[in-house]
Amino acid sequence: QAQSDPSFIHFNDPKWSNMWYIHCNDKSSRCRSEMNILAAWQRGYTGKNVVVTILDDGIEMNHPDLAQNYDHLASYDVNGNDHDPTPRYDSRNENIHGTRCAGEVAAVANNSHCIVGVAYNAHIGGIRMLDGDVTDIVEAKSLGIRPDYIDIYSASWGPKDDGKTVDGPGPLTKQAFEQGIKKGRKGLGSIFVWASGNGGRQGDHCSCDGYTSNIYTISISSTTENGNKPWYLEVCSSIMATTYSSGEFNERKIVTTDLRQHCTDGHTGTSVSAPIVAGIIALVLEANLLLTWRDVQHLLVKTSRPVHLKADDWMINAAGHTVSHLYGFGLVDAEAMVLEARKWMTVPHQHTCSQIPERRTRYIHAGQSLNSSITTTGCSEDPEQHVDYLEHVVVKVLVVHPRRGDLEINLISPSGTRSQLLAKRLFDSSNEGFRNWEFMTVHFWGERAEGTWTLEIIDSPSKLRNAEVLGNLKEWTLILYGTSQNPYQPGSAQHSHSRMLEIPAPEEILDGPELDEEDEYNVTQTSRPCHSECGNQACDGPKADHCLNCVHFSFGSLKSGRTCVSHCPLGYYEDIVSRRCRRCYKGCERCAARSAGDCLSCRRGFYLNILNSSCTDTCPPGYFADENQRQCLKCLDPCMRCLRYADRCTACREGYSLAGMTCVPECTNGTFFHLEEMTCSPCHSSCRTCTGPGKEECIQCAEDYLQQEWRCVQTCIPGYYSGEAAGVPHKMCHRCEENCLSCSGPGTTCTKCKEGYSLVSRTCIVNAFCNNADEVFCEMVKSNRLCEKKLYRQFCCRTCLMNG
Amino acid sequence: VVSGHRDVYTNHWAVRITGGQEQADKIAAKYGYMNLGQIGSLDDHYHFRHSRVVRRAAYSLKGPHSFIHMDPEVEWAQQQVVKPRVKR
Repeated sequence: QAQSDPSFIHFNDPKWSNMWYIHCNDKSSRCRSEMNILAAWQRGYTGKNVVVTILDDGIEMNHPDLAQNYDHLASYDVNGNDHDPTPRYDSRNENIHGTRCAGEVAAVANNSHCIVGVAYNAHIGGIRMLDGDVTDIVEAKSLGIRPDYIDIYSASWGPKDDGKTVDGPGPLTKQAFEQGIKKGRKGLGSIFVWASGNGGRQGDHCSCDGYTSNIYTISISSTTENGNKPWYLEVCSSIMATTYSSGEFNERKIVTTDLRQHCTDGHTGTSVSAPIVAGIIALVLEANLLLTWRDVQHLLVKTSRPVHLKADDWMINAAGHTVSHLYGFGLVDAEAMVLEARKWMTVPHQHTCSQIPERRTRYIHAGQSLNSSITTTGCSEDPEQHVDYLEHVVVKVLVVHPRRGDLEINLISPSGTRSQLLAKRLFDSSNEGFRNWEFMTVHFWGERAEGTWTLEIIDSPSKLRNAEVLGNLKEWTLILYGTSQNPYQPGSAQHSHSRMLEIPAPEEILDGPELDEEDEYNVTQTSRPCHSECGNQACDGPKADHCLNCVHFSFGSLKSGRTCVSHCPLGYYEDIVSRRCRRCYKGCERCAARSAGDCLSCRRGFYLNILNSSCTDTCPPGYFADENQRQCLKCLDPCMRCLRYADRCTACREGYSLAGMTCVPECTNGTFFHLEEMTCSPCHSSCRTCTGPGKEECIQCAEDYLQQEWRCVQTCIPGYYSGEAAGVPHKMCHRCEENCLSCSGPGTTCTKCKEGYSLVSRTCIVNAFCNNADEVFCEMVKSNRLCEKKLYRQFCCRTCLMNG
Repeated sequence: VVSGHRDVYTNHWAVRITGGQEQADKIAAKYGYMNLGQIGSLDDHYHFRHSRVVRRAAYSLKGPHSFIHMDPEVEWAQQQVVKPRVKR
């Protein structure tokens, strides 16, 4: 009944009838509401028990449409460093943004106020972090608020959309993203949703925004009610999907809650698209709370649809997904997502495969295009890195160029799909180029990774340029993310509960079955040829696991299914005598026999200790764990302990001390370690210890010297007095009080003032305030001791009050 | 000046110091910083502020507080700059 009767749901919220993007029943208008949110509600999904927070300028928690769903545990004020994220109210109403976004997610339904949120039963919070200095710390703190409690973080902000900025998360924020993905939601991964950008009119491109092109964020764009491109929309290859938003003047707008308990349809921009998708993901998590961060992205790819969205770049990639640089895989479909979510099997582990073409500089000529190709197996040689089915693809480039905005960059996959990583940007005249900037594309999702990838850089000058100054592609790295098995194939390892028919991929084997005593097969003879790996005792079927005995080695057990193999897989060694694959010792990837000391190489996370040929997860002192070789390699003398690299010391041998992560000879006092010469060289005579030869490189001062800012002097300069200093053996020059040239210590101890000031009671007063009416008269007043009288003091301030 | 935008340096630092909160407090006191605590859920990362450094400067000013960058106990230190962020 619910399905058939769309008017089944009706709310008393005053703006319910204006919410065309959720329902449009009036048959008269050509309205379309293809996000199918109503249908998801009719199936009972409204975001119950799911927690969403808005990273923005605060949330008006007592707004009548938010109060009931407001969750203080999903909130914090990073700008003010307290637990109250209420926006700062000001005359210009600057801080409306967070409250508007929050309402899109979880405005209360049927409360006779304003609107209905997409997930009107979800918990909603706000993190106030934009209303002040936004630094790397502020962003990292905001993304790491209660990662085990908050499911979804929604952000509708980013670097300037001015068409010439290239900026993204700092090192801390990148770590916060990774931390959230690894540990958030108790290991399922936090969900980060980002609005793609409003720089359409400035010709901006969201590949230059490091937040939307980060693989850990879901980048969402906007379309208008009629499926047109809004004037503000930016394009890029990392956009995953789109939602309705306000658009052209003749099309209907999105209605939002507003600051000061208001309601408005005045909002325009791509901001609302992020909270709308955050709300839809809340419905999906209610349908299946065990979805990982990648499951959610797979669901978006799988269920979003182009419907009536107008774009001239729709293309179908080799996996059959339809995708556009404007709208990603299309308009989100809430109902399809919740239906898929209910029966979703978590996708296999994410693998990462990096490939760097041969390093050589490639010049980019104006008016021409440069192609650089790389052929990859998808790292099939390493089971832990093997990518066969693609998800995100990242290209990291180091490009020098006189005018960055003239560049267009495309990536062509082995299947021939072409993704535009960067379009020209008219306003970007920077000569900075791209320094290890990471472009990301989702357009190859589901395609196979193996084959030749081609990076194409087209340089078309938009203004007259010096043709001699060439750009050049110094280096680029192709980073493939995906899985080694087909994520949707019911037969793939993590789905099937039936017996292993093929030889499973190596990484499943490492923890494979113990060998069982061999049982005789009770089989009938067959007339068809046996598998090539079968021995001379025939077989009970055509496959390698139907053999009665093996030519080379047998692997597996009766329980898990036994098969004949030419070589034993990783984690096992070939027992020549019994012609069986026997398991190596824990942690070994290859071994000569089964004891701990027979390891030849180690599994990921273990390292070969060459001293005893065993695999351990930590290396002995004096050795460090080399990730690539998975071996314990010796630290470089004079490192006693090192980290990740032989020369990144964490402890030094006798006679050396650490400077950063380098062991430098311990130089005696009065000398410093000269890095270039690798010797101890003398400090300046005024220094006791120093960081270099100059007099401004002292750390501690020599005997009888005083620290003046970062130099050592014998006497303090005017305006300073010498005094004790905390934490250092020598004295320091401390500044006298304001306008005083010499003093004997802190506070009012001045003995001489600056020009234009008079010394009055050991403090300096500007002359304008303390003058004499008449010098001769005042001398007389003073000699007749009349200064005690207040009247005379006012006439002769300087003479009477000066005690010089 | 990066693409029309000049960095604004604050008196806040992010540092990575192993050894726990006490160790971080000790290093902070040694160079005159105040330790404002761990940064979100980033282990061993701390938020320091230096009251004797100007709150906003066009350049990263040198002084005794700069020595923290060379302290062997400090694996990494980053003076915070203001990042221009716009709402969409």
